[in-house]
Amino acid sequence: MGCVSSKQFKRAAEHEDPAILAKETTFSVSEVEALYELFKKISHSIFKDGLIHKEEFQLALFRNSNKKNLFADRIFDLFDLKHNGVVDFGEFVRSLNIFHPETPLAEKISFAFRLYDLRGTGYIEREELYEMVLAILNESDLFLSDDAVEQIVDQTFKQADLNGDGKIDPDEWKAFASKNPALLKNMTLPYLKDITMAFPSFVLNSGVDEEEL
Amino acid sequence: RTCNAFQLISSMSSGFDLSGMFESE
Repeated sequence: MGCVSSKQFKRAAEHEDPAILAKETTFSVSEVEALYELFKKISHSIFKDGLIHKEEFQLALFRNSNKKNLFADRIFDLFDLKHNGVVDFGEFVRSLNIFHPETPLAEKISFAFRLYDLRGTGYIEREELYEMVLAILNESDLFLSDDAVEQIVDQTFKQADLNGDGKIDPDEWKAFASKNPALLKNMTLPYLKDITMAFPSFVLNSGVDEEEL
Repeated sequence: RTCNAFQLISSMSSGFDLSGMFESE
């Protein structure tokens, strides 16, 4: 299809080559190009510099650039592979690739582990899980007593912390997540399977029209 | 049915649900 050929994808020239990104990921070249539509929209929503800033990420997720959310923060930090405070197009595509329906489960399990390992110690620790449960209750305007929260954390550790050392290591997490696939629900975005359908505007807008007018 | 903290997070967190990003179209 001429309308989605990479030759015509001139506007992404300052970003990484879609062919390289397609080679490294589950996405085809035209899907990478369609993702550029989404990237462009998000990265121009506030700062218009072609990079996604945290506020823009929050705006895309919540329609609100000031909404503080522990998990959105974590996801943003994991997307920011170069740790420079912004997400460029290559980081965006490589990170979203983990959420592709056809990406191996092992990659999704590992990403979720890093998400939950709040302090990057290599383990999901009790205090981290406690903190995350509080955050989720807070986000949902739910109140539970400290005892009830402790109980949830205890229960979870009873199931996941197989060697009983008070922290969940990557192998324990792998076993636990494999046994409970519902835990990985958020790690698959069906939208990514038909990304060119989700962003038909790319197909309509791409090509010579904008470049030559 | 036992309550599991990670289940709670994955079913309730809006920040860990990236679909919102695709629904703004």
